[in-house]
Amino acid sequence: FVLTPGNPQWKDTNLTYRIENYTPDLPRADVDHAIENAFQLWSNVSPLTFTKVFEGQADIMISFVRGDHHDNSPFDGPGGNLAHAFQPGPGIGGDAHFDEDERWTNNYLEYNLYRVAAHELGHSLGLSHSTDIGALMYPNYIFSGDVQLSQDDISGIQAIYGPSPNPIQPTGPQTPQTCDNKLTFDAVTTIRGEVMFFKDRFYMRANSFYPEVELNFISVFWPHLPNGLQAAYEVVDRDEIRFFKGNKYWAFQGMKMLHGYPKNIHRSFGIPTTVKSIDAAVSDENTGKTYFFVAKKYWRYDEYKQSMDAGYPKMIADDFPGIGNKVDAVFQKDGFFYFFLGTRQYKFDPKTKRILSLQKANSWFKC
Amino acid sequence: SHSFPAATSETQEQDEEMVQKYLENYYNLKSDGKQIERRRNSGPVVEKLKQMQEFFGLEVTGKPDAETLNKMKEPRCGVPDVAQ
Repeated sequence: FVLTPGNPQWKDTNLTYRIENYTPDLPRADVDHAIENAFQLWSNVSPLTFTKVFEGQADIMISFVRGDHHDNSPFDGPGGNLAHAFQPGPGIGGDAHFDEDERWTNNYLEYNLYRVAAHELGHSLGLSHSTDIGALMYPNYIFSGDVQLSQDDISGIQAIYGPSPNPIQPTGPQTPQTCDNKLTFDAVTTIRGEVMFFKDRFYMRANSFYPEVELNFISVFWPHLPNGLQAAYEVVDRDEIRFFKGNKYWAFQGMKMLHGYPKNIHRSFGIPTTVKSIDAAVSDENTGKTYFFVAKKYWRYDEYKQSMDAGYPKMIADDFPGIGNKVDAVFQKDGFFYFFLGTRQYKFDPKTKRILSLQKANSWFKC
Repeated sequence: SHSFPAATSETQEQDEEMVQKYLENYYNLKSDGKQIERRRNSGPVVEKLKQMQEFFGLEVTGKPDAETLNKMKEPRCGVPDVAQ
């Protein structure tokens, strides 16, 4: 996080705000709600309180304007610059302006007013932009389905105003660090020749032609998917990706969700209803056999016959010696299986049933 | 490269103008009104590009590569990323 240079802050933490005008894009009540919720995010984690006033000058004046609106920072029409806000101070200090040339929404369509307002009010309180892509104070617009302060945002506002009076200090989600030695994954899969790693709300991908590891919200590609996926695999010859969470799974071709999803894993694959969720899954491109790993056991499903093979479940230890129990994730590349257990990654040869190497989970990120 | 239309000089110029405007708006590049082509590899522009690439975790090349241009085209907050 970054505090605004000069560390401007409100001396009195009981602040007032006023919505000077309303966008025609949304019902007034929705605008009121979005702004109120945005203030609530910040008051929940700090000593700050916000009271709405309906006339006169408030500390934070909120308005919808377009083009040059005489604050020396003209807007630029649709897209690009969505909104801005001024650091704490008298007069225009703290005020937030939203570009009326944008379409303001209360859902995942661009641009979600609640999401943008939560960011702008961070500026009104003394925060600048954060380099943490998972933070609300990240400069670029990303709507990941839910609007929540990350730990980075909370640490920032508390650096200015101190902790919340709440006896239980609120915390927020942390963004994975690709070169963190302790990095583990929820799921890993190939996707059209690439390898994608999943953790909490994020995906990570590394490729040979760009040195930096790409990390972004899963919702950038698949807005319908929940956070905290548990397993994922690719059926290469059908160009299909399947994501698993709990007893549901979703199927996509590229970014397009296939019709009728999510579906139930018990009905679709014949996995016993005693299984509440899948730990990891991989489909062997050479045999069309898909392996579902659950605790110490695994099932094998035939993608061609579209039925579970007989004689399963079996113990993982019997057919994948050395892999042990509770697999976090697994994917196949060049005929080998890569198993992820915590921070460890095993390269396994399914033909010889031998472990060929042991690496750090994030070894693909060339740290 | 045959799969992508080679960037026309016009596209290139548009991109260069976008880069300049972006760096003026968000990275405190002083706009001296000079034509863009004389500035493309000037010290300040390269420096500000590196600052932006660093901020967004991109490869720090000082050049407006595809990743950098894509990032600049994303909708965003109008408040600068660096102190004015």
